[in-house]
Amino acid sequence: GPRIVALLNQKGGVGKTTTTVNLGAALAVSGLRTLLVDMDPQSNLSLHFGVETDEGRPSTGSLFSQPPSKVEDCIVKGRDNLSFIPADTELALVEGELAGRDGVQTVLRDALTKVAKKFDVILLDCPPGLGVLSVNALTAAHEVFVPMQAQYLALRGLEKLLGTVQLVAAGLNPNLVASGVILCMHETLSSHGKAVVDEIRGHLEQFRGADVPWRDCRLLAPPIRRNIKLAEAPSFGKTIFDYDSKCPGAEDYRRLAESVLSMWRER
Amino acid sequence: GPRIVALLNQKGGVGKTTTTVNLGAALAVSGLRTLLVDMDPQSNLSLHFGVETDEGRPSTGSLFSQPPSKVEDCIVKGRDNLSFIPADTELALVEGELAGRDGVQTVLRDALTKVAKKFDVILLDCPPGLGVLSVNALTAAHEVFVPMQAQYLALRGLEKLLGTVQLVAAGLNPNLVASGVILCMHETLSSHGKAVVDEIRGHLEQFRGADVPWRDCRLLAPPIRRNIKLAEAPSFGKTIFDYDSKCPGAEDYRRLAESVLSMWRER
Ligand SMILES: Nc1ncnc2c1ncn2[C@@H]1O[C@H](COP(=O)(O)OP(=O)(O)OP(=O)(O)O)[C@@H](O)[C@H]1O
Ligand SMILES: Nc1ncnc2c1ncn2[C@@H]1O[C@H](COP(=O)(O)OP(=O)(O)OP(=O)(O)O)[C@@H](O)[C@H]1O
Ligand SMILES: [Mg+2]
Ligand SMILES: [Mg+2]
Repeated sequence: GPRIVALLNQKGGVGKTTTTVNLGAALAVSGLRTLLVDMDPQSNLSLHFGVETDEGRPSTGSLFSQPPSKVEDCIVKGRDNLSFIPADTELALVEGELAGRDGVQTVLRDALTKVAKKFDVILLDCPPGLGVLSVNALTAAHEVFVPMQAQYLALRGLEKLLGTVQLVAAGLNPNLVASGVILCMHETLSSHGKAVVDEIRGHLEQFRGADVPWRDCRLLAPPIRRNIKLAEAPSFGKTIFDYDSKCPGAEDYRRLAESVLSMWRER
Repeated sequence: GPRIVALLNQKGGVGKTTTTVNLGAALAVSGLRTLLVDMDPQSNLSLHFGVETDEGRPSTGSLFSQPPSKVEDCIVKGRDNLSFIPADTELALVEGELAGRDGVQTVLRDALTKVAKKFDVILLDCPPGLGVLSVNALTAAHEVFVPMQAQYLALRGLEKLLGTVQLVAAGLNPNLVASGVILCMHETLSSHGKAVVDEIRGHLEQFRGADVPWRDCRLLAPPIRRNIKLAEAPSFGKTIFDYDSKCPGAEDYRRLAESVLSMWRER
C-alpha cells in the first residue's frame, strides 16, 4: 500500500502547506504516484494548483458529512502523477460541532483505504493546532514529518507535538512514527538559527533506541532556505517547479525529496 | 474604561504574539497602564517575560474552570506599567470539551470587567484559528488589530477574518470594530510584498463609509520589518526593548505604538 505521511505542526505558518505541495510535486516528478490531502479549513493547498475553493464540490469536508461523499469523487488531478483532495470551509465544522461525534477520528483513514491502490505516497496537509483534524491525519498516517523553523518558539512547540504523536500512537494508531523534521524558511547565516538546529539535533539524538515513536526521527537535509519565490508561487497558482524551477526554493525541495526517497529505501 | 484590543489572525505564525508583547511594551513605556492577556494554549506570551508555563498557577485557562479562578489572582507583573495573564495547556480544553458549553463565549469579557479600572489598555493575544478562544477575545474587545504578512496566502485569509468579525459584531458584540492592520515580518525590497500591500490598501479603501465593522480600518505604519532580533528576544525571556532597544525591530514597534496612540487621540 502507499506510504501515508502527515505534515504536522501545531504552530502556524511554519511551512506545512508549502512543503506538502512542493515536496509532493518533487516526489511526483521522480515517478511516485502522489496524492495530497488538504486537512486545513483555510484550504490553501489548492491555491498552489490555481484551483479556487468551491463550496459545492466534494472535498475533505464532505468526507465528514452524513452521508459522506465518495472519496474517489473528491480527487482533483494536478499534474502528472500528482493529484489532490481540496478542502473547504465545511471542514471547520469538524473541529467545532462534530468534534464530539463518535468515530469522527477515523473518517480520513477509512476513506483513504478506498483509493490506496492508486497511489505510492499520500501527503496529509494538517491545519495548525492539535485538534480533531490533525488527529484524523495522525490516525490515518504511517509516519509524521514536522516542518518547523529554527527559532526558539518553534523549539518549545516540538516537545508538545511529539507528546501528541505519542498519545495517538498509544491509542488509535500503534504503528505511527515521527520520521523526519524539515527545517523551513531557514536563515543560513543566523547564529540563533544554528543554535536552535543543534538543539533540535540534540533533542532527537537523546531518544535514539528509546521506546518512543520518534526514536528514528531524523533532521532531513537540506533545510529549505527562505526564498520569496516560494511565497509568490501560489499567487500564480503554481508549484515552485512550474513557477521558477531553478530558484533556491526549487533546488532545496528537489534535494529534500531525494533525502526522503533514500530514507525510505533504507527502511 | 480601558481600550480592549484583540490581536487576531486565524493564520498562524504571522506575528500576533510578537506584536502583543512589543506593541504592549512600547505603550507601557509611553505611560499607559497595560495588560496583556494570553488566549493561546501554546502559551508563548509569557516566554517573552522569562516566565515558564506553570500548570499550577491561575491562568486564562482557569478563568474557564468550574469554579473559575479570580482574574485578579491571574495577573503577573512584567515591567513598569506592564502586566500579563499567562495561558497554560488547560486553555486547550475550551476549544475541545468546553466549546459547546452555554455562556462560554463571554467568560473573558466578564472576567475583564473586574480589573478594568486598573488599566488603560488591554491587549488580547489570540491563537491561530477562529474558534471559541478567538470568539471570546472578539466578544470582550472594543477593537481588532490584524497582524499579517504582505503575502498572497495572508491576503486570502483576510476576507474570511473580517467575515468572522462581522459575525460577532452582528450578534455578541455590536460595538466591535476592526481598526488596524499591522504588517509584520515585512520584506521592504520585495515587489510581491508591495503588490500585496497595495491590494490590502485597496481592499480597505473600498469599504470606507460602508456599513461594516472595518469601515475605518487603517493600514498602520510603519510595517514591522523582518529582524531576527525579534525572534531571538523570547529565547532570552525579554521584550525587544530589553533585548536590543536600538535594533530595527525595536524602532518599528516604538513607531507603531506612536501611530496607535495618535489614531486613538483622533477618536
Ligand atoms: N521557504 C520559504 N521562503 C519564503 N516564504 C515561505 C517559505 N515557506 C513558506 N513561505 C511562505 O510563508 C507563509 C506560511 O507558509 P505555509 O502557509 O506553508 O505555512 P503553514 O504551516 O501551512 O501555515 P498554516 O499553519 O496557516 O497552515 C506562506 O505565505 C508561504 O508562502
Ligand atoms: N518581524 C519579525 N522578524 C523576524 N522574526 C519574527 C518577526 N515577528 C515574529 N517573528 C518570529 O516569527 C515566529 C512567529 O511569530 P509569532 O509567534 O509572533 O506569530 P503568531 O501569529 O503569534 O503565531 P501563532 O499563530 O502560532 O500564535 C516567531 O518565532 C517569532 O519570534
Ligand atoms: Mg497550511
Ligand atoms: Mg502567538
